[in-house]
Amino acid sequence: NADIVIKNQHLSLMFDGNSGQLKSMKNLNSGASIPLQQTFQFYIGHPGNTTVFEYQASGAYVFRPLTSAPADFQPLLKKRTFHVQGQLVQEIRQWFSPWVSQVVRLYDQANYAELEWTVGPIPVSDGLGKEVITKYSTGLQTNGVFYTDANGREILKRTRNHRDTWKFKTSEPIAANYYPINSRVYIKDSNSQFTVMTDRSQGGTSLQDGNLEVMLHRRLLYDDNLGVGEALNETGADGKGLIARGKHFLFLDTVQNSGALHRDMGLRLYMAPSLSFTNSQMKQQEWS
Amino acid sequence: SLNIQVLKEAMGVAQHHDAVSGTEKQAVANDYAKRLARGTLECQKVVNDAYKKLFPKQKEVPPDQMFCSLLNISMCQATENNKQFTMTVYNPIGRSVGHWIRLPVIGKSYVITDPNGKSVPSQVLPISNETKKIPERKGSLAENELVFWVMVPPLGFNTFFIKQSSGPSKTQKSVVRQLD
Repeated sequence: NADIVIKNQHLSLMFDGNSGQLKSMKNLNSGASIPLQQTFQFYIGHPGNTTVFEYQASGAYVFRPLTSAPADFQPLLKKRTFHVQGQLVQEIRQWFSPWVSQVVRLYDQANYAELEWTVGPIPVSDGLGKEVITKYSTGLQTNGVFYTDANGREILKRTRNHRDTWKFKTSEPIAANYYPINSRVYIKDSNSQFTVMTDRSQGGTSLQDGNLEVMLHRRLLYDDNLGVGEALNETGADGKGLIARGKHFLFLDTVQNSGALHRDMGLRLYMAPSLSFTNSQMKQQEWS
Repeated sequence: SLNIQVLKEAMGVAQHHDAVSGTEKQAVANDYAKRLARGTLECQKVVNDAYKKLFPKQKEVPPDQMFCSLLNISMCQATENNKQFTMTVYNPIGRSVGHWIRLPVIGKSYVITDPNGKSVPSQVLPISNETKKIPERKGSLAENELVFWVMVPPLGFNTFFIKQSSGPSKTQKSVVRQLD
């Protein structure tokens, strides 16, 4: 039950030996280090209600959670956490629910940690639509401020419960603080910056200081009455609902170093090399 | 350019905000996906033709390039069904980049040779049960993933020669430990 550490030349990640969950992250070059917990939770999508003016369900156009806090998954009776070791890549394979799993990967020489999340199919037999998030808790003193990008170019400063151009007042404390994350979101204090890069545009926020949450997958049962005319409920190849899989890339470094890190990674991620194969039996010598 | 036009038009149609934000009806979403997939296939034909011009002349007719769009769920017929195959990596950025390759394979040991004849170290990892359960993977034979690092020149490509091996190779087997 001792804690598990996977590390390479640049990063070290510690996992709890009992739960298999992330515990801390450290940059071995700059010394930046944070406690880092990660959880998966879900909001129940609002079904809408009967008064004409407030008939607003959560759906394709609108994110409207029924409750003010996300729900936790049922604790797993039997966990399945694996530690895969090797010189080129090390993995911690985590299992959070029968339909939520993740692989944390650390490649040799990489200055980022790759988290491949797999969510779904989201069960809705209980008649409740669900919107699944992952939450990173870092302990950084962020004073309600976080940063998201606009199409990978302009970085926008976001402040919790605040708008620059009007006096903020809302009846939706969760949704009102959600912003688009086109490719990256980060939080920082005076020393360190924690950056999450995504492989697709997602939504996210920072509802507590030091926390970042990113929405991964949604399955809702009611039309939000704003034009689509149907619920956000794709049934997928086998009719049981969609399985979504994607990646987050985590960086931790000083504030000074972080800009270059995620800009360089942005190029390498979004203009990644393309692969093609042939069944040619030609040998390299012949080829050259 | 006729081939590329198919993808151009699909991208044109997908400028509609509901394609970008996902607020279209399901049938429309399926249609966007079909147009984009068809456009992608047409572009792959162009890539295939380009490589035939760029690759060295071969005795027999050069084989067609095969593309794998389900590598994210560890599925690729080209690497699962062939014990020997070539992989060409194209880099669209104006500087050389390194990239981690993960290929679904059925074997446990492979000899990978880079364009300069050097042997590339690799590691095999077992494909997880969570991945195997994904319905879109029906029919996949792969049990392992072959992971290795490649370098590709700016706005250029490199070809790697990959062959399953029963003898000594630079493939390292992963050590898998269950924690709980």
